[in-house]
Amino acid sequence: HRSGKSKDEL
Amino acid sequence: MNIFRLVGDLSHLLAIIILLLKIWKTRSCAGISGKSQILFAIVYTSRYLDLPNFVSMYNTLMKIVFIAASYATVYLIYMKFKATYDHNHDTFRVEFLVLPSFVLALLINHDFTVLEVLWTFSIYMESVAILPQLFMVSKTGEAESITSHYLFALGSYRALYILNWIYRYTTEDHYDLIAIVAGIVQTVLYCDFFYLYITKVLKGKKLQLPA
Repeated sequence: HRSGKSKDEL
Repeated sequence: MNIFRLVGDLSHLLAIIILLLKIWKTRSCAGISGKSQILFAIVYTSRYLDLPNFVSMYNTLMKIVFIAASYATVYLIYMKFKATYDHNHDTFRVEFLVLPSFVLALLINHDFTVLEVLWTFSIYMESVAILPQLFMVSKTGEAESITSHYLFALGSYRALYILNWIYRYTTEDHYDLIAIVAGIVQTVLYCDFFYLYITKVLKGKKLQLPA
């Protein structure tokens, strides 16, 4: 599983 | 982009528009917490500092709308319709939300850089930014129907994001623990209100708390 920020989300 | 994300974003946008229209049409910000609105302006400002990093037209446009609308709302409450601002009931101590959110962002983040810490701060800050507004409703014991619709749309948005995160975890194998935990906290804070909204406002009654 990749953890981290979803840059496309608002 | 999945359906939960899209409906969540639209719900968020709807909430912001409802609030702006309510204040503009009634020429009054009675029952609205200016403190919560200042916190939201801080949230969008610190989160969207990454605006120069282009993701998509949709992303850029929404970020600009959220920032602009939050400042417009603060302007209407504290300048244009200042006389109607109910500051006697807007007494939540916001430093108890801002400072812990900031300290927590310094301690728990994805990356210890200025942009990342500010982004994380905005996530923590957003999860509790509605508290002055909910405090105000509980203090006055009531909320206008339009204010209830605003709160319902705003609360639904993060609940829909949780569904989006579950969907992304199963389809893309991707998750962001910081956003998920804060999003759950944020949604839980609205539960009491959701209950009142469904049992009262949707049945045509005013949102009034028992004396």
